[in-house]
Amino acid sequence: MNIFRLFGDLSHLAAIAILLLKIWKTRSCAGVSGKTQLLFAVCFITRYIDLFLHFVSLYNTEKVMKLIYISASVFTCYLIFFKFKATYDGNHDSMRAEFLIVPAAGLACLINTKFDAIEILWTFSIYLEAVAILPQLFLISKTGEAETITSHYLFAQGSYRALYILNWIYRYHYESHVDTIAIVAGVVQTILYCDFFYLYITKVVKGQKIVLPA
Amino acid sequence: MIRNKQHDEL
Repeated sequence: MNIFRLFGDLSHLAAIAILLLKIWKTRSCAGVSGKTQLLFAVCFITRYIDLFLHFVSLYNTEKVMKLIYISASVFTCYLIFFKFKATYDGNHDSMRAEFLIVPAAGLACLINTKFDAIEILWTFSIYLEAVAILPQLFLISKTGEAETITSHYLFAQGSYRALYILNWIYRYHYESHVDTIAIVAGVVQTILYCDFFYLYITKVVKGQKIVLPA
Repeated sequence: MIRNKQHDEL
């Protein structure tokens, strides 16, 4: 474990907590893409499937973190699609999730480190995570604005994988550990946030709201 | 089912 990975996981936890707080406090999921949250839930379940296959004692933080990720993302989906369904902006959350799931699944069958069920699921989860934020970015481009709290969520969510890139550089240099699939997907994932990062740093940090040119 | 030790990250 290195500082980059630690802060990456903390940033990820922060993103999940910020979104939950936003929805719970405002009792509304306006401006939040339900599809992105569904895709993240699928990512966690397919990536941590080993938790279900053979029960492991919760002695170490890694197992606990995985359970937190899975339960928090499922709970977020529950809030969006059930509890606060009336505030879900389905009209603007219109990116076809199938266009992300099918290519990720196909690619996972073609490019993977080992052709076995667990490995294919893990690879699918990595590829899907790289593009899972697209419906959320698409929704913001459709509505033309993002609530400040949602911008903080996106900044924490984008920073998590950016910090993981630093973690991979660190591990390559000090542990000569390389996980090519995770690295390539992580770079793609972080690149997708670039224009948002620019808007966040030039606007939100100065207290302005993100409003996209219509 | 041996978990792939290669993926030791979240």
